[in-house]
Amino acid sequence: MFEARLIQGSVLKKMIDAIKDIVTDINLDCSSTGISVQAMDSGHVCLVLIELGSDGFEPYRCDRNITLGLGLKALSVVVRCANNDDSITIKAQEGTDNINFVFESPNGEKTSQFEIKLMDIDSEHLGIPDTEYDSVVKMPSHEFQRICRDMSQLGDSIVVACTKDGIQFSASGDMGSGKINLRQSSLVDKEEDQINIELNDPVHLTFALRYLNYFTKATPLSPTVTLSLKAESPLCVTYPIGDFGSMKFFLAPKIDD
Amino acid sequence: KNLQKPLLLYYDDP
Repeated sequence: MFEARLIQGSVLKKMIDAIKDIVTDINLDCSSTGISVQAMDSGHVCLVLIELGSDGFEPYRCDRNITLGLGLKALSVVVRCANNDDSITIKAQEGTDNINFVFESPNGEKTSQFEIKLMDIDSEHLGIPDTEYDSVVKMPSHEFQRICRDMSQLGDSIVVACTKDGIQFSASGDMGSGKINLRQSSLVDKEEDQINIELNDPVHLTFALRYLNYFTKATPLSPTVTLSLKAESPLCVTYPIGDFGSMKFFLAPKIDD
Repeated sequence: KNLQKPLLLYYDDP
């Protein structure tokens, strides 16, 4: 038996909105410690990794490790039927090919139940090692979203460069070019407005803006985002989910032919 | 500058 109740059901809605343009099907890998999802886009250049600890759910019950394969289209349709302040309970019995969703309003007056057929999804799992990044930049998530949106008006690619002077985003195309510099903030009122730059080594990488714009669909999940960069390695974009989980996106850099 | 290698070339398939 698997059962997990998320008090803030809107978090699930936001998670699905954040990935539905990148992947079509997902496997929920459920264990006693929590739920994880790993999925790649069809081009195999970006990967989504969601990790949700069991402590984010009340109750959480997972008697035996179970993998639940779901089509995001169906999931998206069902979850859209929940109100933002509803709790969402996910239930699956062993040996059945359905997953159940129960939505409950805060006062308990309205409950809704939905069922989705499970799918057999062939997914490749990649082992992502703990990486020592050259630079780790934490910034407001809306700021990162804005930069990606603005830069995609100029070109298809964005160059991200971290030096001791800060982080620079640049793009160029037929129309012209643009550069945006961010420096580490000194004094800010709110921690979530802070720009924090950890620099071990200067780093300079190019990425496809199309994917970064997909990743920023996760902005409603968190006020902050972390960019982890390493030379000649995939970028890792992390959105924390409350204090119990995270959504990470990995993207291969563009390289010289 | 348009090549992106698939992630499989960066990370192992365990």
